[in-house]
Amino acid sequence: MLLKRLEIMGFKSFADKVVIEFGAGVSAVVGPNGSGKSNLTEAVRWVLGEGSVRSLRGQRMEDVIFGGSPTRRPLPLAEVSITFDNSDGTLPLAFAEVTVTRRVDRSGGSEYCINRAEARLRDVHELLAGTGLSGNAYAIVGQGQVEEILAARPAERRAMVEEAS
Amino acid sequence: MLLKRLEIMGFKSFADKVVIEFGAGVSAVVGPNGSGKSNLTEAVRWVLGEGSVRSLRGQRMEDVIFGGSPTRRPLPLAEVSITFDNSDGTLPLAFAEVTVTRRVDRSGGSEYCINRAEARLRDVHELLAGTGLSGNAYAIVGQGQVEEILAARPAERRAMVEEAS
Amino acid sequence: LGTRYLATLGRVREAFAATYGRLSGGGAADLEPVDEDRGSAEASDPPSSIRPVGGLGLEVIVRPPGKKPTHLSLLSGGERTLAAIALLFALVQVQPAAFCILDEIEAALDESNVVRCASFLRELGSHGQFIMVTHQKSSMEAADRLIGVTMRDGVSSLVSIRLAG
Amino acid sequence: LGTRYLATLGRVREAFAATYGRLSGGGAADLEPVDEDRGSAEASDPPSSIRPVGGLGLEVIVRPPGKKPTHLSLLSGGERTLAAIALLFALVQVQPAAFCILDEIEAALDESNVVRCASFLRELGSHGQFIMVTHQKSSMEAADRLIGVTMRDGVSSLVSIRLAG
Ligand SMILES: Nc1ncnc2c1ncn2[C@@H]1O[C@H](COP(=O)(O)OP(=O)(O)OP(=O)(O)O)[C@@H](O)[C@H]1O
Ligand SMILES: Nc1ncnc2c1ncn2[C@@H]1O[C@H](COP(=O)(O)OP(=O)(O)OP(=O)(O)O)[C@@H](O)[C@H]1O
Ligand SMILES: [Mg+2]
Ligand SMILES: [Mg+2]
Repeated sequence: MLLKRLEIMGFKSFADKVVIEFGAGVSAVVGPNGSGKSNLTEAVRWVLGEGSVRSLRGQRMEDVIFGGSPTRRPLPLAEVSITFDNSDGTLPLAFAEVTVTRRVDRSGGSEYCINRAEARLRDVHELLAGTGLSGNAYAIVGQGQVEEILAARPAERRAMVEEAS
Repeated sequence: MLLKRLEIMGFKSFADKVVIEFGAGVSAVVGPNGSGKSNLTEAVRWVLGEGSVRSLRGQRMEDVIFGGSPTRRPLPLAEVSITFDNSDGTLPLAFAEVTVTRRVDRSGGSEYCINRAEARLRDVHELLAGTGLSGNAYAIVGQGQVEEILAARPAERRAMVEEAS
Repeated sequence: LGTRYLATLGRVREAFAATYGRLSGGGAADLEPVDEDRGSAEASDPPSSIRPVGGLGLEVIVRPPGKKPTHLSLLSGGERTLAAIALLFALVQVQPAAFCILDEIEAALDESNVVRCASFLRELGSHGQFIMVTHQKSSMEAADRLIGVTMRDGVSSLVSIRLAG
Repeated sequence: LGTRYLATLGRVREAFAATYGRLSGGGAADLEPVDEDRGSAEASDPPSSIRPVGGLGLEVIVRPPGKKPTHLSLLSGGERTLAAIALLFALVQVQPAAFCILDEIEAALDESNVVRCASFLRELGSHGQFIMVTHQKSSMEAADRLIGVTMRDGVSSLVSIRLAG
């Protein structure tokens, strides 16, 4: 399974729609302080079902919606789509391409789609089970968080190894 | 008042005596990871009366004594001396040069000297009162601690401003 | 609340705004008195950084250039560090401490912010003494001298350093 | 305690030792099962990083080259980050996640350690997909592609980037 593409619209500082194509190997995200690099990685976390607002540096879930700037009005909703190449069948779906979408507006909770069909959060979690991307995955290390793996309690580290089993 | 010199012997990784001369302006301490730069700054904190072992990354005060290496035996004690140029009379002592020394061995607590005369910790604190170097001084920022000033509660920030008054 | 504290607070707010404006290239910053009954104007659920503790405290408000005033928690790592450094430098300008120790405070900054902080620090160095631990070349170039630390077989020692190229 | 977990634990310990040995230039590292009754062999007052929580946990033991095995808390910032990265890379090697996101994990590393981590990551990139946010030039040079992020008037967008010189 390969991460193909990320589409971000209205999420945090991405007021205008942005499409990022990822290739194989190592992609380096670069830019000045405050340009939006961590927002980009948080968009990935968010579309995969991140439930903790604090881990996204917000106080309410609506904090992830573009809140405006001196030259732009706030937006009513945020939407992120992540597309995987599933030609090796890693994901339990009979599609060569799988797209997960999450949308939130200022009034309500989040809505999810898998390949444009409405889905629930638990469907997304079930889809991703075993990919190392759900729950307390070691595979996503946030800014300032690299030493967390050392601060973890021994039992949490054992859980990581079990996750890797 | 100017910081003139720091002498470190047996403190953490400084098994051999080291004498550092500081000049006016900005001195940059440089070297590879793990070489001893933060240990050097902790030696300053320690000789000025730092009481918290945890803030020195240790678990017991004897953790600041050189604990040995594959080629060196552990040392029995640690001693640090800091010398100030007091020709402007900032420190309430009738000396042009003031040296504060702290020593600890593996059995007991710390001993202090001011210009080679035995002193108590409170004498050191009284000496440094008003220099911005005692207590919760904003003037010493440890590794990874720069954002603490933002995380501080509003009342703590007010205390910092009061300290600056 | 003493008149002396209020006078100092005024000078700190002024220095904070001026310093942050220079370090950020045009941003705005302020300290706002807050009390227990009235939380921050910007958030109904203040995080720990603005939870007043007994009486009047001080809240940090920052507006990076080109953006609207933002809750500290939503700022990027580099933006938060820059605000913290500006506040630190403001306190140092209003009431210089005998000397100031800074251990790797620019770790989160991009190159242009490192350069601005280093040149600002260089100016502060003409009125006070600073010891900064750093891995950044630009910070080393702005220093008045380099103190090299090296380790061999678990023992630290000093080396004299010249900056390459 | 499943045989599958023990088999995985064996592979993670092996990968951790090998990876840390390479990243640190000759150091040693291991994971040690600890239980509630018996604390760490190295400290009678374990800090939170080795407080077992119910049943068998895993403690991290690290010995940088030329030093004796040291309690994690006494290691330098860069040494801790290097150990954490080695453990992370070990988990990724044993059970690759679909992709891995790393947000500024090398902030505490000196130049030579950044280079070693970047080249190791480059090798991992031939078997898996990595997205790394970075300000370090050496990390950019080791990447397969650069994704540039820029901000204007509070709105983020992508830019194509070429590495200078
Ligand atoms: N909901 C939102 N609406 C508008 N802007 C937002 C929103 N949430 C965050 N931002 C802005 O995004 C910026 C932070 O972006 P981000 O954390 O991605 O920066 P970064 O590129 O990772 O920087 P650094 O290198 O300092 O870590 C902040 O300036 C913040 O004001
Ligand atoms: N009591 C002690 N005896 C011997 N060595 C010690 C002692 N305490 C700490 N050390 C060693 O000192 C080293 C850490 O030094 P220090 O934290 O000063 O590094 P640093 O130069 O600041 O590195 P970095 O750039 O990674 O922050 C560790 O390797 C640790 O093992
Ligand atoms: Mg960031
Ligand atoms: Mg250090």
